[in-house]
Formats: sequence, structure tokens, C-alpha cells
Amino acid sequence: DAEWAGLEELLVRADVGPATATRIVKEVRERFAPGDDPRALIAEELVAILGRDHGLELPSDRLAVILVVGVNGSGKTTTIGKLAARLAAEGRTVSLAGGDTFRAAASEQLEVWAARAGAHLVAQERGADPAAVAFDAVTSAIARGVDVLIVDTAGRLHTRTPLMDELRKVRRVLEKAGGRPDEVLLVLDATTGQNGIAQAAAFAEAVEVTGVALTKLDGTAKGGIVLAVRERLGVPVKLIGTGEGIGDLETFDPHAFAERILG
Amino acid sequence: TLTGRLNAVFKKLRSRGKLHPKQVEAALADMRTALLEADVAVEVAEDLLERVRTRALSEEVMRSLTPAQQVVKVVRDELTATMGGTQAAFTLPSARPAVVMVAGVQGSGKTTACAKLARMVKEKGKHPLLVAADLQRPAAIEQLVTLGREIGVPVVSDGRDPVKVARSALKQAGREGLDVVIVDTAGRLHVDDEMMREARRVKEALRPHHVLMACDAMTGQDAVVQARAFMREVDTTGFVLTKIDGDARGGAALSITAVTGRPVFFVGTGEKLSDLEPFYPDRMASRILG
Ligand SMILES: Nc1nc2c(ncn2[C@@H]2O[C@H](COP(=O)(O)OP(=O)(O)OP(=O)(O)O)[C@@H](O)[C@H]2O)c(=O)[nH]1
Ligand SMILES: Nc1nc2c(ncn2[C@@H]2O[C@H](COP(=O)(O)OP(=O)(O)OP(=O)(O)O)[C@@H](O)[C@H]2O)c(=O)[nH]1
Ligand SMILES: [Mg+2]
Ligand SMILES: [Mg+2]
Repeated sequence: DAEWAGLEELLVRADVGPATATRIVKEVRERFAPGDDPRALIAEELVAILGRDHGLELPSDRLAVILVVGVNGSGKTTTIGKLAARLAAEGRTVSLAGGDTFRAAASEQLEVWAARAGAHLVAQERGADPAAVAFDAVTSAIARGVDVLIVDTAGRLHTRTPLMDELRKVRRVLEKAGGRPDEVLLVLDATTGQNGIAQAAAFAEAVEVTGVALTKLDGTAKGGIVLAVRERLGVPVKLIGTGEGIGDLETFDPHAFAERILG
Repeated sequence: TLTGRLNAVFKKLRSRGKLHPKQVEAALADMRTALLEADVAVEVAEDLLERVRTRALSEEVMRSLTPAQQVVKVVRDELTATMGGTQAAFTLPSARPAVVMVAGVQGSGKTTACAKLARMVKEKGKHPLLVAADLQRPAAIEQLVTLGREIGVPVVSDGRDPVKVARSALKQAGREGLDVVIVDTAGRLHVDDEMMREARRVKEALRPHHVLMACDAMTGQDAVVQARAFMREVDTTGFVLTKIDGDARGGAALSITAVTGRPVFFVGTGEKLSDLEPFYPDRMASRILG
């Protein structure tokens, strides 16, 4: 009994959420047979919830477009830099769109990453309409025959309706320009608590999120909210951030993730 | 609402007249779930509920006609008290210069908080100096320079490492008669020993009057781990709880104050440099309880 309570607490401490943690333990206990290893069964259940479709789905015969969204400070711009480098290493040409036209030095920050990754950058002056930058970036990427365009956006709290409307507009304009996103990545900070679910729901509703990039897993936070995000919204984790360097990006591995949660 | 939930709990285990201890236990179990859903750290929630149990088992609550309301009141009081009770005044000594160091994990809102604080002290008639000691993040210095320009506060970043930048800034403040020095530092993980050592060295160079930890209001269980570690390494004097303008319940506010005994001085309520307000424990308690 104490062992099950201990496992449930591990899940709660991993930000899985009390209701989900209780449910997972209850369901695993129901099918528990003498001789089974409780921890291994819980790990299996976590892996089952997380699903299988963790790869980035990018076309190879036309411009691939990745839209990157999320709340303030979650790691969007840094993740874009790392992803650009990874795609370049796979032999693709990459273009970046400076869609954060709001925050101080957002352009300058993305410029550094573009240079590090060998990616072309399309940006406008601070205060420009992000949709205009998006449009320009698609047009330019198609004209240059670039393989992948990654669109950065300003951090925004999902509770701010005008900002979520702005994001909807960016997505619409990308489509209009002929750059309908192949992936819409929600960047979630692994230290985020239960609010991560509300964030994911709001961004999914606004721009149809196709995957999560879970960042800062090199810390002590476990990122357990991605379980509820997968269950309730059907959105899988595709990438994880494990540091501030250009190479600190990994494909999501549900088994390793489950192991990390259970210590 | 919490009162509604507890009413349901008490109704389910209905007994005549006096409240039964079993009902209190059921209420506490429900409270625990509610606190965890609000991102209060497990250990902090359990400590708090221990105190609530003692008070809830008192005659006054047990004989009350409205026990659910009484228990909610006890919980609210304990939450508020744990977070310091009343608004903590952020005071700077008349030393010249008064020094504030801002630290925290990546993306928690430090750079923005430094500029907001500089604007606030400038409005109070002081002459602040902003110090860009994050030499790591791409365009971190540019970010602070841009913000400083927006509020008319000078920004310096003179040196090839953060300790040198800190020392040089103190000298400059002394030369120019600037009376408040606010130092932005690089985001760092509490498990990055080298970076935590660097933070200690920067602190030693600054001998700051305040070390504020910026903490994101949407942080979950990890808030306790972060707060403890920064407390141990740089002896934080208090917190700025950022991004409170979202809809996170903000249990982190309880976690960080409970495990450090230090107050939240300010909350960040938006991205504008005027979006910095005092922290009110009672308002936060209501928010956490939902
Ligand atoms: N340790 C660690 N830090 C990270 C990781 N990903 C991003 N960061 C750091 O998190 C901070 C914020 O990253 P950004 O890329 O600026 O985040 P953002 O979402 O673009 O922020 P806004 O545009 O302001 O909303 C920076 O200090 C990054 O270096 C990660 O995987 N691990
Ligand atoms: N909505 C909202 N956004 C905020 C608040 N405080 C900061 N931000 C935003 O959060 C993001 C991160 O803020 P920064 O000040 O760059 O955070 P930081 O801690 O300096 O980040 P690093 O230096 O990379 O560790 C930016 O997009 C800010 O505009 C706040 O109170 N509310
Ligand atoms: Mg960014
Ligand atoms: Mg910063």
C-alpha cells in the first residue's frame, strides 16, 4: 500500500497532476498480479499514454513549414536555433522567420541562432506586423527553393485574446502565402505545472498544435504535464530540449521519459 | 468553489449535530487534491494541512453550524500566514549605492524584472543603474540596453565575465553618484554547479542588499527545488513572482515562501515595464484556492 502511495507521489512530483496520478495508480493496481513489479507496470502505463508518433512529419518534395508557438520564456527561439542546426545537419536548407516583432532584442537573438545554424533569416523592424513577416518569409523561402522554413513567434499568455487572435492571423497568412504549416510546435517548459494543460488546449484551439517541444529537461523538473496533454488533446511530444547549446535537442523517447519520472 | 467542494464532502459523511473527525479527514484529503491541482508542492501542502487539521479539530469548528466555511477560513488563514500575512515592503537602504541582484532559472523573467524595478525606483526619485551581467544568452545585453533606453535608465556591461561586470558597475555607480544598482544575471539551473558557483562569486563581488529570485507563477512542483537551491547558494532575500497575468493558480507562491521563509515582494503582471505590483498574500491565497 505504501509502495503504491509512494509511486503516486512520484507522479505528482513529476507534475503529472493529482487526478491523473491517482487514476494511473488505480488502473495499474487493478491489473496487478503477484510477482509483478509495480514500478515497471506504471512505467508501461506512462509509455502507453505517451503514444508512438514522435517524429517530425516534414515533406521532402516542397517547402516544409514549422510554426513555433508558446508562452513567454518557454524556449521557442532557442529551440528553433537547435532545430535549424539539426535539419541543416540532415542536409536541408533552412530559413527562419523573425515572427517576434514585439519583444526587446528578439530579432537580434534569432539572428545569432540563424548564424550559428547556417540558416537564412527573414525579419522586419521591431513593431512590424508578424503576419507580414510570415508572408514575406514564405514567399522568400519558396523563391529561394529552401527546404524548411521555421517561423518564430512572440511569447504570449494564452489568456490574452488579442494575442491569440494575432497568432490565428499568422497561421492564416502562412496558408495564404502557400506555406501552410506542416508542424505547429508548442514549446512547453518542463517546469510548468498544471497550467500547461490550459496552455496546450488554448494554443491547440487557436492554431492546431501537432506536437510539443518540451524544454529544460536538463533541470530537475520532469515535465509530467505532457501526459495529460497527450491524453486530452492527442498532442504528442516530438522534441525535448536538454540544454542551452545548439546540440541540446533530442527526439522524444517515451521510455527514457517514463524512467526519468520514476527516478 | 472550495467551500462548495467541502460542503459536498461534509454532506457525504453526514452525522447529526457535531462534526465528526472523519469528516475533517475527508475534507483534508479533498483539500490536498485542490492544493496539488493548484501546483502547491506536495511537502508544503502536507505541512499546511497538518496545521489546518489541528485548528479544524478545535471545538469552535467542530460545533459550527457552517463547518465547511469554517474549514475554508482556516485554510485561507494558514495560506495567507505562510506567505507572510501582509504585504512585505521592499526597502532599500540609504547606502550608496543600494545593490539588488536578480537571479533565477532560465526564462523566469529576470531581465524584464530588472527593468521594471529600475523604472519603479526611478519613479520614486532614485537614480538607478542597470547592469547587464548575462554574458551568455544571445542578445541578453541588447535586451537590457533596449529596455533601459525605454525608461531612460543607463545600462552598463563592462567586463569579460560577470564578476568583472559587477565590480566595474559598482565603481561606475560610485563615480556617477547613482544610488541603486540593479544587476541582471544569466538564467541558470540550480543543478548546474559551475553556474551556481558563478552566481555566488557575482554575489560576493556585489555584496548586494537584496538578492531577488524571479520565479514564474506557472511553475509546478519544481518550484520548491529551485527555491531551496537558490536560497542555499545565494541566500535570496525575496522573490518576484512573474507572469501572474496568466491563469496559473500560482501554488508556487506558497511553495517558495514556505520553504525559504522569504517573502514575495512583487508580482509581474504583464510585459510592459509598468507591469510590476506589490504582492498581497491574502489575494494570492484566494487565487490558489480558486
Ligand atoms: N537549460 C535549458 N535552458 C533552455 C532550454 N531551452 C531554452 N533555454 C533557455 O531558456 C531561456 C528562454 O529561451 P528563449 O528561447 O528566449 O525562450 P522564448 O520562448 O523564445 O522566449 P520569449 O520569446 O521571450 O517568449 C534562455 O535562457 C534559453 O537559453 C533547455 O532545453 N535547457
Ligand atoms: N505576460 C508576462 N510576460 C512576462 C512577464 N515577465 C516577463 N515576461 C516575458 O517573459 C519572457 C522572458 O522574460 P525575460 O525577462 O527575458 O526572462 P529571463 O529570466 O531574463 O530569461 P533568461 O535570461 O533567458 O533566463 C519575455 O517574453 C518577457 O516579456 C510578466 O510578468 N508577464
Ligand atoms: Mg523568443
Ligand atoms: Mg534574461
